[in-house]
Amino acid sequence: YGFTLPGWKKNKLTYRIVNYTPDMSKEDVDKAIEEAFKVWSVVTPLIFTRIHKGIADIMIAFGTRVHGHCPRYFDGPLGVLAHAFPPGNGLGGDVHFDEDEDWTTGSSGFNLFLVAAHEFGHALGLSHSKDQRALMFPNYAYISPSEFPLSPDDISGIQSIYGSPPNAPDERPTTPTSPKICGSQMSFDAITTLRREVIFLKGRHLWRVYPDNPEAERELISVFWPNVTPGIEAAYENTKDQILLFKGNKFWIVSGYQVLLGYPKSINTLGFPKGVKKVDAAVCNKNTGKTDFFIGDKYWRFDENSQSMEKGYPRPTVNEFPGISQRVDAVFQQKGLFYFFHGSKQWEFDPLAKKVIREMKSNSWFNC
Amino acid sequence: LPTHPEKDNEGDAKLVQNYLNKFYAVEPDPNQLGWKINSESGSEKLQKMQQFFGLKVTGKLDNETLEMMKKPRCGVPDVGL
Repeated sequence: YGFTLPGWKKNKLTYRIVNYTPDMSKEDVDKAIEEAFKVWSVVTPLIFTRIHKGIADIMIAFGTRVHGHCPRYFDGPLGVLAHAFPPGNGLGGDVHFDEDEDWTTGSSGFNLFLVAAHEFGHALGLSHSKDQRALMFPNYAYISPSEFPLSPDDISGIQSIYGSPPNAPDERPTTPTSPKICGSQMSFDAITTLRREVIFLKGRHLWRVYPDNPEAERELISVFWPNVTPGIEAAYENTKDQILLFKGNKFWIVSGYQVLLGYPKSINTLGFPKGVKKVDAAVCNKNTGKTDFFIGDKYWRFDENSQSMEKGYPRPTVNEFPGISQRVDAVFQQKGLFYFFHGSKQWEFDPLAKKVIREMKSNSWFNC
Repeated sequence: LPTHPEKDNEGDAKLVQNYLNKFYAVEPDPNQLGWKINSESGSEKLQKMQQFFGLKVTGKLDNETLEMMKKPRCGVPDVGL
């Protein structure tokens, strides 16, 4: 992380939304801005109060190209999305959004909450971070709203200027929320075994479940595998005591805690054609040494011994796995059986009998 | 800026120049007497950018560097605030 001192010399700051984007309802803009300030107030002593007229510490506006007296110009759609000024008088602390972008509350276009949270980091004195997992990394990256957007790097940075919240139990950077594992709608991005453990991945976090220990251990992925970006989409354990992690068209091979050198590599090196942009889920059948990659409603089969994709694929998933008709979020093998996950459900599948044995909640592996 | 011949696409060269000037030009401090003219060459700025984004630091424009420059981002400079 980086910061520009001295930051604000007070903890109570005011903000004003000067104008609105036509892309979103005013209520959605108000909510996105309020939530974006909350991201920083939960990890610092800072308190943000909205005012509706006059000069606030943090003035928030939408503009295009040359806008008002701002010395920095916008560049039309894409490119620069927004900018902000470090704490100070006048322009200091102000935040501007490029109205030529498509502002949204979701994953399409650019999520106003996420960009605002980043820009408010600047308005509080942070500069850009080189840590690709940090919210203060310069490039835009969508993070699921169920995820708390600050990484440990962001929290360390802002707390080095303002300290931690008055009621924080200790000084370590705290990430106040992570997905509620026992929530009724809990789903997972990827699941893999690792020897006797089962590792569940979601956003920035992973949970390690041991067969004889009811309490799962939660970790930040960045603590476990520092060079791997969060938001892993597929994972599996191969026949060589290694884990392969997939995100977009890249994958890493991890041996123990060590990411092998030269990774990430493109998934095309595994034999996928150029048109394949990502993998939804993957599992290696320890009994056959074959790995099945699930993409949409089809699957590909990879031979771990010859390290090559088998001919005649992809095939419809439901042909080989009757009853598994939805897109597969995650899959793993345990005691010879496959467990397929989609949303908040999972299906236990017998690959020999080729049939679903039972349906369960996704988080049935946790002591909920 | 040293570039690969096939990379010598006019649009890309302009994009790269703008990017480096916008995010890697150390803005001179008006309070300093005899401002130090921003003498950093394009290649030095490019090395800084490649280092910041964890790319191979060559000072030469390659695909990966160009792709990174095309990604939507924040308008605040990465160095020399």
